[in-house]
Amino acid sequence: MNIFRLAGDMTHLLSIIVLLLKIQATKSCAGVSLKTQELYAVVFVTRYLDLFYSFISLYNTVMKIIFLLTAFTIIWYMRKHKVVCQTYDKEQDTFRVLFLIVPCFVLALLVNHEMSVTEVLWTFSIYLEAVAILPQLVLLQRTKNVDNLTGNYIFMLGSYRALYLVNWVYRYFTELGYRQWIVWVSGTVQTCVYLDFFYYYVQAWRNNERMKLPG
Amino acid sequence: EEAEDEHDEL
Repeated sequence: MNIFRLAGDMTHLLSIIVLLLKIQATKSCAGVSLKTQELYAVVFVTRYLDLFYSFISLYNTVMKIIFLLTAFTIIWYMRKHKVVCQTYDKEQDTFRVLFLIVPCFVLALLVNHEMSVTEVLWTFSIYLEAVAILPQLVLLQRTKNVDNLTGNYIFMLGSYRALYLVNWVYRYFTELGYRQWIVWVSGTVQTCVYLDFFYYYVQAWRNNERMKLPG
Repeated sequence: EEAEDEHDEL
């Protein structure tokens, strides 16, 4: 594992911690999309099925379990916590997730490495992760004002993806015969999804202003 | 081995 990959994973972990702390400390999930959080739970469950049949490293196993547990903890807060669930913008968070899930699943059936249940589900999780942030970005666009923590959460999620891109470039030049097209193409799409957000985030940061999205 | 490589990433 190279430094870019580790930095990417740590940024991913930090983004989740920031979101959990925001929810716990402010007892509010205003501006957070439950649809996106549920999509991430689907992504982790379908991708980490290999926890049951293969062992890669202790690091790998522990991180997978952390991602699964934190995803369900966030969902629990947003759905079940007495105070937090009342702050959820249900009326604004209306993205039709089936428009993401169905095409990703069909694509996973058509383009994969192996026609087995676990491999198709793993491929599905790669495709779905690429677009899972969309309900969150749409919610942000609707509510316009972005609070600092939600902004930082999304910025870190985007940074994690950018670091993974660098990790792949590094691996390409250091590992003989290393290539993984499905992951590369999806990962590039996923990183591009954040470009617009990055632009406004950096602009707000440079002007020392609160982040706002155009209407 | 390719598949194993891919599954190593989170």
